[in-house]
Amino acid sequence: QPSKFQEYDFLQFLDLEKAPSPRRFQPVPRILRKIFQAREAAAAGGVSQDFCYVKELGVRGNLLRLLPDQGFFLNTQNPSRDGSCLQKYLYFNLSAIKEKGTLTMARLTLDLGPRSYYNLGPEVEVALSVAEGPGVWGRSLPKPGRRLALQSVPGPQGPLHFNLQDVVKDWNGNRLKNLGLYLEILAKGDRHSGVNFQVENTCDRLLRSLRASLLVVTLNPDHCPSSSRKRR
Amino acid sequence: AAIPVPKGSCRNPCHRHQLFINFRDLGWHKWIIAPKGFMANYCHGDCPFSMTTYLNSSNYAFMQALMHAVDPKVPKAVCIPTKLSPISMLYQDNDETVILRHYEDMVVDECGC
Repeated sequence: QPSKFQEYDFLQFLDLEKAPSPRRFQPVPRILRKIFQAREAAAAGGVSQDFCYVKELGVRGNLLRLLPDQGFFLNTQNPSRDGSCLQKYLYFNLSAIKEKGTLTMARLTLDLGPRSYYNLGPEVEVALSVAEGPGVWGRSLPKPGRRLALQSVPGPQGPLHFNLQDVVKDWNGNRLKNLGLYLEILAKGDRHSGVNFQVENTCDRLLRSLRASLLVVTLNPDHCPSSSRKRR
Repeated sequence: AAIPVPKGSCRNPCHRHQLFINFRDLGWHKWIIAPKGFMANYCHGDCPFSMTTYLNSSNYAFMQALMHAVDPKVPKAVCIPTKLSPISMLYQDNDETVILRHYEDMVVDECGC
């Protein structure tokens, strides 16, 4: 058993103030598991690797974080006539990103649920905005601010990815700016028949299966010298 | 005037000693998802003059061993890692964030003088 003193040193080395004590293990995101296993296989095969480049994502970086969404649904009423299914406030706690380094990727993933459900479902439109207003800490509910992305999918086919590098860089520069995101999803059924069964069905499933996460990749210059030359 | 090679081979030549740290022994398996531990190998052993002429030793070690043989006040050549490899760690922090982090030069693969 290491002494507390040694443990502290080792945790410092890992850039951790103290040993985390998570209440429950999050499921390991597929992308991280895939990268980890590829690295382990290459190391076992004695293949030399550049640990400062994440080839699965095509970016440089030596630290990948997958932050879970800590927001909440704003309303879950039955779809309105314009097919609006749900509005959700998304919030990612960036305060954990303490170490110095360059942010090389910030990718929002919206997992709209398993493919099989929606083969014949109505088209779905996803509108993503920066949230405005006092946000989750104030009394009034957040409202949609600047639009970041609007994407239609012919019935959600698995995860949707949105590049939020500029937004997250901005938030990283000034944590007070991080008021979260405003997500609205519409199911576009047949206009003439109003809100039909399929739209309600799609909305109901979206409410149950929607998962949002933010993948952040940072590059620490101390651990990853800019030139590819090995340190002497 | 070649230095006579000492009688008998070196008893404890410089080499890699394997040491596996199991995170469960440290109680860290509660937040480190993978790997289950890591190879904290280390280098230890003597670097007499006779050894510095082979075993992936540096020219510098050869010269230092030569100088030590002539003047024992000059310290012997030392046993150090000559090949290192990185590791990745998959762990979870207190914010339920899953983190994959790579650490360069963490595992000793080879040692030399």
